[in-house]
Amino acid sequence: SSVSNTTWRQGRQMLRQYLQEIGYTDT
Amino acid sequence: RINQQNPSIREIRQENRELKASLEDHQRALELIMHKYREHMHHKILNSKV
Amino acid sequence: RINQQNPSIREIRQENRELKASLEDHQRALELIMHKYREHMHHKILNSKV
Repeated sequence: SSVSNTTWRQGRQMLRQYLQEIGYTDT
Repeated sequence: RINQQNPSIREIRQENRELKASLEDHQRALELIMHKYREHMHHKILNSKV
Repeated sequence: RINQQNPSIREIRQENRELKASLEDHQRALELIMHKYREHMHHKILNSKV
């Protein structure tokens, strides 16, 4: 699987960024 | 061998839990984003009608 | 005991692979949706300027 350990853990960081971008401040 | 194996079981189990938690976060984020997206589309339709 | 333990390791490893694959799908879906969303917002800003 190409999702090495670190990338899927960075996924959460991406979520936070996306949610803030569309206007959800409470992560 | 059993002891050698055990830490790996613990690690795999730990990763398993983290993966499941992360998947839940992704599903919740997807719902939130889709909700926001529908809201925007709804406004857009309303405005275009006005 | 080792044999008894083994299948569980294999199963957990298998589940981990599936979880990672599913997480990857979610991340790709989120990227697509965010891209669409940004495009949509961009148009909205352009239209409001027009």
